[in-house]
Amino acid sequence: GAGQGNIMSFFSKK
Amino acid sequence: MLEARLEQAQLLKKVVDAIKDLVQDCNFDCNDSGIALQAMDNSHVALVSMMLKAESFNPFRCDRNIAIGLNLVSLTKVLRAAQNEDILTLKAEDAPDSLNLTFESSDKDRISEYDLKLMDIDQEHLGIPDTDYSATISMPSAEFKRICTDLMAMSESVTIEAGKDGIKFACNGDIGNGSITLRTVQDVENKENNIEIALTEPVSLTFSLKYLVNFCKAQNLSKTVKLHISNEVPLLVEYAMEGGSYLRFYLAPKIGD
Repeated sequence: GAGQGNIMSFFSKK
Repeated sequence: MLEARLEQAQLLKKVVDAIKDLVQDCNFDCNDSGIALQAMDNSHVALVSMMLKAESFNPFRCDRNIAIGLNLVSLTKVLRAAQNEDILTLKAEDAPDSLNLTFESSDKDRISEYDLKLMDIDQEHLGIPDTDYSATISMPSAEFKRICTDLMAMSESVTIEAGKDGIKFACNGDIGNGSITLRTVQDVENKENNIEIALTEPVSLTFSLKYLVNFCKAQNLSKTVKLHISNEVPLLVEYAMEGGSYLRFYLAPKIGD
């Protein structure tokens, strides 16, 4: 099955 | 200091209700443009971004940056004491250790006052890039909730496919599979019934329904919801409110097979 992505891998830390 | 008065307490009650199961401890970041909140859920799959613009309050005063660190379970306990139609006023000092809330009945025969202890929350802020999404779908928020709830009965994830023929929500579960396809609707009499699909290229992404159903708790905030989708980036689910305020949810897609 598909794995769940992590939001932090899409948006960078400020 | 902060002083922010809402004509109707229900706006804040509904916003907090919509996010309290997703995030628990978070800062209300106040400045002269309004009250903002950005927080991830514990598993870092979803991100909540709230903006209550100064225009949604009357009056709104906040002359410097003030972080109000709140536990949303505690805030909910206090907000439960406010009637939907009460006038709600938030007050805080510049470096506050408490938030003062007053609820005034509309006929002014009762004033309730609460002080809520604040927390020191060291929160990471993420930069959300401006994105030109491949597909933007505007639809009744009740319809979106029904789709998510119906599909969750069959499967833990949904594939959202937007193409020239419409937008398809499809799921595959142990007991079988199901799908709902929506096409453009133009209801001139009741614009909130409209389904609008703006598409620059076809997209197909898979998301966890558990989170989508959670986002739908914001349904009472707005009759319409906007979904913004692009391949390989988080889905944006947006509920717009009066005065330019909004509640946005970002959800990381499922990846690979």
